Amino acid sequence: MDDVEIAKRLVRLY
Amino acid sequence: EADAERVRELLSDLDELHRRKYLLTDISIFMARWEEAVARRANKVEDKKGRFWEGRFHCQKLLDTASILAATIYVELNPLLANIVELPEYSQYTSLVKRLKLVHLASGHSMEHLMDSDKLEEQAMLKEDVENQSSPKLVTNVLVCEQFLPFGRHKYLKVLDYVSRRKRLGKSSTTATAEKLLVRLGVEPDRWRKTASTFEESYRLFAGSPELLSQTAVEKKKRCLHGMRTARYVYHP
Repeated sequence: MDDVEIAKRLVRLY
Repeated sequence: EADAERVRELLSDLDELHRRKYLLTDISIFMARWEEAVARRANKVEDKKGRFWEGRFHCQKLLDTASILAATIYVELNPLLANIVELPEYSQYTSLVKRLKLVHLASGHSMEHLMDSDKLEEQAMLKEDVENQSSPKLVTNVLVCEQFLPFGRHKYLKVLDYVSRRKRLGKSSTTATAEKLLVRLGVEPDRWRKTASTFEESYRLFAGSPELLSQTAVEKKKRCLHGMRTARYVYHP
């Protein structure tokens, strides 16, 4: 998983 | 969709991004964040404001074995009582299915056999020692949290069966086993059984025997605790 996808998921979670 | 600006913000500091990702490898932190996110969305959907959890979740302290057992069975039977499943063993998200798998693996027999046969229980109990040496990996998390009750999973399943379908069981051996165990725990089986299906209403913040509730009330400097009436009704004097 690339950083962009990780960032998206983190934003959705927080 | 994730807010684009916040995504950009996170991507501008990759160390922070990876730190946050790493934090989530801790299961406790992950669950806390995840539940918080779910609760926030649920609050939004139901148009609730104010306190974060808004009474949707609360703690109940379980003071003795009989109350731990009642609360556990209440949770396991929740999908059944809510008419989501036809049989408790069909529940997807309770530990019951995993417990049954363990029994299944230990005895080499199917669930139907377990529920109806006494001989099998004895066989399975004999095999429990063997099983301890080679625990099935499939269900390890249940193995870890199983020891919170001072009796084996076979007795636990009998009590669960007793609560979920007492009428159909009549005066069977399951009833006898369950009742004997419950008496040993200091409760009147039939009365206790009802609290196992209405646990949240039966007790509020604390659950246990009248003595333990009184003790807790003194500690908390309260005159009386909600649930005392239930406790007096359920527990043997």
